[in-house]
Amino acid sequence: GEGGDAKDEL
Amino acid sequence: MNIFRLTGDLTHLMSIIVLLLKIHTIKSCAGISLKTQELYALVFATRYLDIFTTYISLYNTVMKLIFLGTSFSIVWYMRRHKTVRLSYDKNNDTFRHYFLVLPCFLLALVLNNRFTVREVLWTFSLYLEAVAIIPQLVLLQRSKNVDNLTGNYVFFLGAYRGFYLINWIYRYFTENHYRRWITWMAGIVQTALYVDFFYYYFKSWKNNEKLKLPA
Repeated sequence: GEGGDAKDEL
Repeated sequence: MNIFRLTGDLTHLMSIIVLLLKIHTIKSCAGISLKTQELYALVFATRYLDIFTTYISLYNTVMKLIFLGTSFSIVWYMRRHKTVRLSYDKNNDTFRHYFLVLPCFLLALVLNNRFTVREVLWTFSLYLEAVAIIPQLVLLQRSKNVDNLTGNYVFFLGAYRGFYLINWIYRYFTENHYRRWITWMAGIVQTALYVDFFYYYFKSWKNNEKLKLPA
């Protein structure tokens, strides 16, 4: 990602 | 997607199925905290705001819709269904929402990756999910005997957290630039809340006794 928290999880 | 993440999602789904089973077949929500269920509905509503704008995978979209739909329907059943709502243990489910919602929101305003509405609400949903089980655990402690479905519901929820934690450890070592301190922080708090419950869950299972948490 962009270095932040990934948003691919539920 | 790794096996730990998938197992985590499936145990999360299992917890919801167990709860719906109790509500639909026994027409009972005895021992289930409406406060916790309302907090989960709020968690999913604030986390999945981008459901129709950001596409990740069909799997993700479908699961998000399931979590949103089931969490709101569970709240509806507990509040409005003519028989289910009668079994709601209102007198013991006294934990106040805002004791959890307000601190989580303030923390999300201060500790976030980016100060945007979308990002603050996403961070808020993670903080809130971490503590949303607390009213349910309080209600369990106040219940004399915890029935099997309720015990299994909380067990699957706890298992989901455990598997997500292993998933993050796995991703930390297998993916580059995997920096996600908010998820870690909230996730560790959330998993720790279940440690006590698991101890008594396995103890009752080993001794073949009904689950009861010490007050």
